[in-house]
Amino acid sequence: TIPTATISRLVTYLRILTSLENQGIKNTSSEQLAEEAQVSAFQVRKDLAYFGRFGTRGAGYTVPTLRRELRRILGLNRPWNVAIIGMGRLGQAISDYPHFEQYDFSLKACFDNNAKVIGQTMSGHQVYGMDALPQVVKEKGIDIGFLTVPQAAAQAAADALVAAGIKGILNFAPVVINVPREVHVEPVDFLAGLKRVSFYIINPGLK
Amino acid sequence: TIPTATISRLVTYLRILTSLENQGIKNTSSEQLAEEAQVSAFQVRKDLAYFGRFGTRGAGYTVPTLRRELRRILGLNRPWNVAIIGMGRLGQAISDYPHFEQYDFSLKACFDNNAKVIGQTMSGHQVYGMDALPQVVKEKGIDIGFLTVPQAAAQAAADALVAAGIKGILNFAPVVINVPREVHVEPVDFLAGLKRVSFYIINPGLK
Ligand SMILES: NC(=O)c1ccc[n+]([C@@H]2O[C@H](COP(=O)([O-])OP(=O)(O)OC[C@H]3O[C@@H](n4cnc5c(N)ncnc54)[C@H](O)[C@@H]3O)[C@@H](O)[C@H]2O)c1
Ligand SMILES: NC(=O)c1ccc[n+]([C@@H]2O[C@H](COP(=O)([O-])OP(=O)(O)OC[C@H]3O[C@@H](n4cnc5c(N)ncnc54)[C@H](O)[C@@H]3O)[C@@H](O)[C@H]2O)c1
Repeated sequence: TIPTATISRLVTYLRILTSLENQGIKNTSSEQLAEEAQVSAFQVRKDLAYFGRFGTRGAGYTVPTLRRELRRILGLNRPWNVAIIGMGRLGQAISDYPHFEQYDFSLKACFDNNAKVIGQTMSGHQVYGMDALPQVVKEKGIDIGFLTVPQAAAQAAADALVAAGIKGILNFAPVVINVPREVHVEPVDFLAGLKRVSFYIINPGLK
Repeated sequence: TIPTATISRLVTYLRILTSLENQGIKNTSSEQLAEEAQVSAFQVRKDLAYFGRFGTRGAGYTVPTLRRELRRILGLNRPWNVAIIGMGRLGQAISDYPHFEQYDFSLKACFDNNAKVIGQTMSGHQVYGMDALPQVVKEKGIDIGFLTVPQAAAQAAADALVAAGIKGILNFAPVVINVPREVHVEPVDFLAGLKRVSFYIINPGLK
């Protein structure tokens, strides 16, 4: 199995390669990627080695080629269809957030179970009721669900997503949800960054 | 300087130690921490070495002691006062989120610049106008501001936080903000985890 940390670093290398490509830079090296990613060149080579041979010994990597490879490995070379479950405050804020179009994640549908919310138009989408979930997931080819319902509703909403055939869940609710092995769940918590803020306030010299 | 990745791993080690302590487990080792954190034992020892000598060679670490040390290093052994700037949908969702009390981060005040929102009570807090920011930051000892205003307003709101004496900013707006060196800014992007979801959907065997 590949450590989660490796995949997070691959996402970082991809971000760096995208920036290099945007600047018209054709070549890079494990040293340059390492410096930008704040890791060792050894770590960069070790991470890439999980997935194949890239670049040429002594000559580094071709930026567009490595970028294309990483996008393929990370599943970012194809569009992904997402749905938001729970169109309360967080769900609405996420539906308007400009960044997820950046990597071909496209919002296809929004769901809620509150009669006051269902049928409303939010971020250009009409909100469906939960009974429409299986049909809409199938018709629109939804791959990933964003779970932004209250804590007490999270497991039931996750069960509905799994039954509808969803492949992955981004779980914003502050509770662990149980799903079958073949469904991938990623928990989301903004507080990891908050602890980095307190660290740097205490240790300003270490920035 | 200490790489951000090291600090993120320290946060992970602390989470593991907290869990061990809750289970009444008195001792651990770099190997056990490494396994739970999905890194090498060498990485664990290297990370801790930045901050001092912990544990005894051959005998591992005492869980409560190492946990206390990490809390101190991460600035989590003291209460932190936070304020939310921008009480729209994301700001309101964050103000209700149950987890940030867990590590002594306590919400002390909420601000907005919309007359319809100012004066309303949200999550037990009355929303202040931005003109009250310097006084409230001083009186309530606010250390950290959560920036949850629209993209176009982010720099101006950050300037107001800096002028009011804030030490750190958790920036949710999708734009880089400029602040003096002594103020720490941590950007937040819920969607970093989304790319891990797509990776594991493409590569289920690698979980
Ligand atoms: N991960 C994070 O960092 C973070 C930050 C803030 C909030 N949260 C969490 O996000 C969630 C949403 O927060 P919020 O403030 O937007 O809540 P909210 O109450 O404003 O919205 C919840 C919405 O979910 C709907 N809902 C409830 N049960 C449902 C079900 N079974 N199926 C479909 N829809 C359902 C409600 O009708 C409502 O519209 C909460 O669990 C909260 O703890 C997470
Ligand atoms: N980091 C992430 O992952 C993520 C996810 C979703 C949304 N966002 C971002 O969070 C921000 C808020 O999103 P939202 O959907 O809650 O927006 P919103 O429009 O619902 O709320 C914004 C609030 O900020 C207030 N405001 C505007 N200018 C202000 C100023 N100068 N000072 C004080 N208050 C001010 C408004 O009156 C409003 O109440 C946006 O920048 C959005 O892009 C980030």
